Amino acid sequence: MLPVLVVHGGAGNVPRQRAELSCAGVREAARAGYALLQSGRSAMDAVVEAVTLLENNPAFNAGCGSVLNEHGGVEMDALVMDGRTLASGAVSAVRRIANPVQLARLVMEKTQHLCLTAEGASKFARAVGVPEVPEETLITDYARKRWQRNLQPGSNPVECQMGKMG
Amino acid sequence: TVGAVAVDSEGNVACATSTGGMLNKMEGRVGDTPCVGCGGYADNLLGAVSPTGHGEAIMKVTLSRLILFYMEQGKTAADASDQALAYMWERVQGLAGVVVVDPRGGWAARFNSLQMAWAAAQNGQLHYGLGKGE
Repeated sequence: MLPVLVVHGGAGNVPRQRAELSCAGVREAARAGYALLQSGRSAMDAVVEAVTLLENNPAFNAGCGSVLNEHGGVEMDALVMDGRTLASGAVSAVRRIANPVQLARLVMEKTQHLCLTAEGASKFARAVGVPEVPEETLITDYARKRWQRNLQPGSNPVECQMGKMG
Repeated sequence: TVGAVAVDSEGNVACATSTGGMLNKMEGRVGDTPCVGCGGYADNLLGAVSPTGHGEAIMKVTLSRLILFYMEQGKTAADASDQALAYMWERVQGLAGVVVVDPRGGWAARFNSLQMAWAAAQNGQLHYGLGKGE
């Protein structure tokens, strides 16, 4: 069996000035996750490690660098799934968490549920010792500029983010 | 959105996906990411998928599970991904991308959007790309 790890940093329209940052970020995440696989760690460990690095990288729209909602806030979603047992954990509309993917894994491992949302997810995070972070630490200048641009009348946020048919 | 899929040395598969969502979304909007079968799926018998793209479109076709359904029918990870993305485009004009592994270590990174940053590591080699054909 040859271990393998594949990552993505989001589909859509990557501006030229961010292309190299994006490529460097996915390479770094793939290397880190693959190193865990080579050391005998599980596929679950590897995917959570890779996604954690991507969440911490402001070049991507997850964790630090998340896009903003209509009110300029950050609400994040994450999911993990283990193919051995079909166990799964998720969080939705969670705020002030640096690494939602790690919180999703804790939902899988420490609850009988598949998904916790919004304030309930925050309460669970506090209960299991996951620290809250100031929302400002998750917001980049780039995300704020895109949010402001898409507040204009006639803007198309979906097309702005996804581009047109490839 | 970011995501990863993996097969470990024991043949176990897993997926993870994380996102800030869509630009300027309504407060409380939840997309495909936390939904099993939409924002990811992993089954040792079939493979694992992590998608990215227009969440509402991904949810309408349960994209991750659809890809594994096509793989269950015998298609490769790449062919199953292309077929599912084509179906999503035909039915709901959705743009998305996916990373996929099968339990034997086969993998694919496919998208119908303009671009998707991706990287794959296997057998000591690193592959990566951004645009079509890379």
